[in-house]
Amino acid sequence: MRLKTLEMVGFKTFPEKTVIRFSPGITAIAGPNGSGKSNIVDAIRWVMGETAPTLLRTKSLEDVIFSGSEGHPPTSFAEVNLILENSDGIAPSGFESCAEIQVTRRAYRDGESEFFINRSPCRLKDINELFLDIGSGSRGYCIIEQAKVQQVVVSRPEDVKLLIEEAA
Amino acid sequence: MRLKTLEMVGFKTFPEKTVIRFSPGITAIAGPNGSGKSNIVDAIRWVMGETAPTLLRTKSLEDVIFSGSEGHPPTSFAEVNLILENSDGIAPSGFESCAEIQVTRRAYRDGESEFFINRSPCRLKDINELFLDIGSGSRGYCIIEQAKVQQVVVSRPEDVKLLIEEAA
Amino acid sequence: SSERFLSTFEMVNGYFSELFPKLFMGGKGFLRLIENEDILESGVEIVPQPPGKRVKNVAALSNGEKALVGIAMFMSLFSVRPAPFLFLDEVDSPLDEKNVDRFYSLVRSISGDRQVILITHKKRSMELADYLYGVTMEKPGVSKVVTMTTR
Amino acid sequence: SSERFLSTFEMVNGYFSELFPKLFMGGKGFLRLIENEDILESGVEIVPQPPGKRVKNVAALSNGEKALVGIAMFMSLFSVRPAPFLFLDEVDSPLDEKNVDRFYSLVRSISGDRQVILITHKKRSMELADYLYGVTMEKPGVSKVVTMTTR
Ligand SMILES: Nc1ncnc2c1ncn2[C@@H]1O[C@H](COP(=O)(O)OP(=O)(O)OP(=O)(O)O)[C@@H](O)[C@H]1O
Ligand SMILES: Nc1ncnc2c1ncn2[C@@H]1O[C@H](COP(=O)(O)OP(=O)(O)OP(=O)(O)O)[C@@H](O)[C@H]1O
Ligand SMILES: [Mg+2]
Ligand SMILES: [Mg+2]
Repeated sequence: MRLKTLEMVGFKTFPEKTVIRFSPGITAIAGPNGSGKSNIVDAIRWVMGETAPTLLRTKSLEDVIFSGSEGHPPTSFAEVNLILENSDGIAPSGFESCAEIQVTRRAYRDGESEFFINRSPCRLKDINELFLDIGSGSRGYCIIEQAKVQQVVVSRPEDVKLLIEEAA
Repeated sequence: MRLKTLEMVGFKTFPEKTVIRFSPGITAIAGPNGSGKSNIVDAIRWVMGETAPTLLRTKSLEDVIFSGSEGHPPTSFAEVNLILENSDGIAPSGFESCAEIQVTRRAYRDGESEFFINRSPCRLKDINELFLDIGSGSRGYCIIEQAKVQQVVVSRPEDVKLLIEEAA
Repeated sequence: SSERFLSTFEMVNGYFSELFPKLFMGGKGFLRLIENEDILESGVEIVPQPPGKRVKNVAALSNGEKALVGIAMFMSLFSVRPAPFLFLDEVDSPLDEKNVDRFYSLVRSISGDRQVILITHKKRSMELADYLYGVTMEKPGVSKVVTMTTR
Repeated sequence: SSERFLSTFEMVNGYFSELFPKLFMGGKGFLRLIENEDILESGVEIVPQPPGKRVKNVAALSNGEKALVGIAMFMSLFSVRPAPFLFLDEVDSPLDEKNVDRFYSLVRSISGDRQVILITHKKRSMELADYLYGVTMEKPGVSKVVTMTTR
């Protein structure tokens, strides 16, 4: 499986629909401080099923919804679509015949979250299983940030062991 | 008071006597990762009387003594001299007549530490008082590093209050 | 004594509200005293408001924004109890080029007759300093300090 | 099961010992299993030995050295359980120019047919990537993504 497109609407600093196409190889993302680069990574974590507010840099899950800015009113919901392409023929179980898989997460201000796979409603558990099958989970090793890198070197041996157990 | 010279011998990655002269204005220190820049800051903290091993990035105080490297045997002691110049006529109490003040700290492998002011032995307490008089202490605001900067923004209100109390 | 604390608080808050818009090119930053019957429980909250944004929670700030808020805070504390010298160790590392310049002009403005020693990997900071020292390891594990340039 | 753990440990250790000298241009890095009667108490210790140095305690490592050790560790975990994509958010920020290049060639060597997305402020990383996206805020508080270059 490979990343094809990420679509965000109403998520953090992306009130209007924003589409990012991914290519094979290495893609760099650059831009000024506070412009929204790490918010893109948060969108990936969120659509992959992350539910802990602190791992999304929020106090509560509704804080991912665009809270408004000088020229733009707040939005009433946040939605992220992640479209994966079956480029290498190794699809998660149950999706062997799909050329693409679209995963959708939507959240409203009342705290309700909806999940969809290929536009049909599903549970959070289905999303977690899907990404585990692919080998990436929101807490796996596919998202690495600087604080985590510095942290691992000085952490206690039990914590390093836990990291290896997760990979087992 | 103003910084004039820092002399290090046997301290961390400075086995041989190293002298740094300070000038007025802004001095930048640059160099590769692991070359010894932050060790200079640790030397300043140490000679100003810092006794907590973790604030010197060590497990115990003897770890500040050069532990040897490929071509260089370990040293048996560490010594740092900080020479301050009375450039503005505002000297700490008891030192009004000194044009310069030399503060020395020496440590041996058996854990003993010796302190000197203008080459005569003194106690750690005298060193602490001297630097408090000047307005800088090893834990004051005259040494700021990146981890501390990121930390203060997300710390609890009681901890921010403590910072202000220290300045009071 | 709480008298001394309150007057120090007012001074730090004064500096913070002045430095914040300089670093963020606008917006407002201030410190809020959280009163509590039990004085031990009371605290101080940092309230950053970058220009054009509605920040609900400081944890949502970016790496660079957090660094700028923290710099404004420490520079305010330093201004209230100025030491004759200031060491800044890689404080500029999360900042983009424009913010490195703003940070640098802030350092310049507070240096006055004090000595500032800036440990940095940013070329911009090296260029703007009055003096530049290099630290290298010609022999593995042994540091050597060389003078690079002077103004 | 402890069988599975041990075989994973061996694999991660294998990658770590291979990646460490590539990042540090020499030296040795390995993981040590700390056995304990009470299996819950046992743990894994990271043992970094940069070339020419005798590191007694990981806390004494510099910012840049810690980042390189951490990068070697995460890249080893990633290699054992490879995901189809990898996001790296400002992992290169404490590194000097030479280490940015070494980090980059490590990323290149593990990217293979996987997608790597690198958020960075380092010009060097931007130049070497296959694709470059810019994120800006033309209207305050609202992000806009633009495609910059492609190979
Ligand atoms: N729900 C939300 N609504 C509006 N703005 C938000 C929301 N959540 C976060 N933000 C804003 O997003 C900004 C942070 O963006 P982000 O962390 O992506 O920056 P960045 O590009 O990674 O910057 P840096 O290079 O400094 O790390 C903050 O200013 C924060 O206020
Ligand atoms: N007592 C000691 N004897 C020998 N070497 C030591 C001692 N204490 C620390 N070191 C070494 O000093 C090095 C760290 O140096 P320092 O933190 O000053 O680097 P730096 O120049 O600040 O690098 P960076 O730019 O990555 O922050 C480590 O490699 C560590 O092993
Ligand atoms: Mg960021
Ligand atoms: Mg350092």
